[in-house]
Amino acid sequence: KPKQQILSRFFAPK
Amino acid sequence: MLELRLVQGSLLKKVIEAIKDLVTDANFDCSATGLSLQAMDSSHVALVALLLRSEGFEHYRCDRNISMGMNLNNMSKMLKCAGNDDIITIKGDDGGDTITFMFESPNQDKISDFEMKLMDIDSEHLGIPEAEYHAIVKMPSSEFSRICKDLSSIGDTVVISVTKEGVKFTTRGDIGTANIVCRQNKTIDKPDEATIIEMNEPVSLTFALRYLNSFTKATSLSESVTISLSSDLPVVIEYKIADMGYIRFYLAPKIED
Repeated sequence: KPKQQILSRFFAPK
Repeated sequence: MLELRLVQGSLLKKVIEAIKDLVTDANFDCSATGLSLQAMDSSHVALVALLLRSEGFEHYRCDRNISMGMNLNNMSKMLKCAGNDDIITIKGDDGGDTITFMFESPNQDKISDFEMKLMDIDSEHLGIPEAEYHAIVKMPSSEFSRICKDLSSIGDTVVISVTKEGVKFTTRGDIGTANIVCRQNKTIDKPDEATIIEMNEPVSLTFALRYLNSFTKATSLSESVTISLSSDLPVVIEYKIADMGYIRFYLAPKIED
């Protein structure tokens, strides 16, 4: 089953 | 002092209905630019970014930048008390712990105000860099909504692939598989009904249909939706809000283990 990634993997906190 | 008068009050009602199931609490940031919001769902998989530009309001006064924490369910309860044709004015004081929604009927014979408690919300803002997307698909929002709904009765995830042939939505479940291909279609008179595919490179990504179906609650805000895809980036699903701004949903892709 494909694994769900989370947004912090792509975008850094401001 | 904050005073924002929105003649087309139904827009605000629709915006809140579109995001309240994804996000429970959110800070509304008010500045000279407009009213904006950025919030993630509780699992940090999806993000909503909203902008309602100041020019879209009939009257817009925001003396200093303020951030107002609101529970979207409570906000929805209050905005449901506004008629679809009502003018909505949002009023607040700097440092106040409440906000007032005023509803005026179109012929001014009914005026209501609802005061809502604000809340302190620790929210993390993410920096979203401008990106070059491998493919951008613009299609009727109702068509996208229909596809997400139909496919979610068969599978939990959808593979969205863009090639020269068009955009393909694929799902797989216990009962079988489904493929829906939408080809570019510019030949019709109504631009809102067109499907336009701009592709720099073929791209194929997997997403949870549960989230996409949640995003389609924004369908009534815009006749068309734009889907921006790049490999190894969250997809951006954008609904433009006429003359005012946009609501954008970002969703992190799934990857094979």
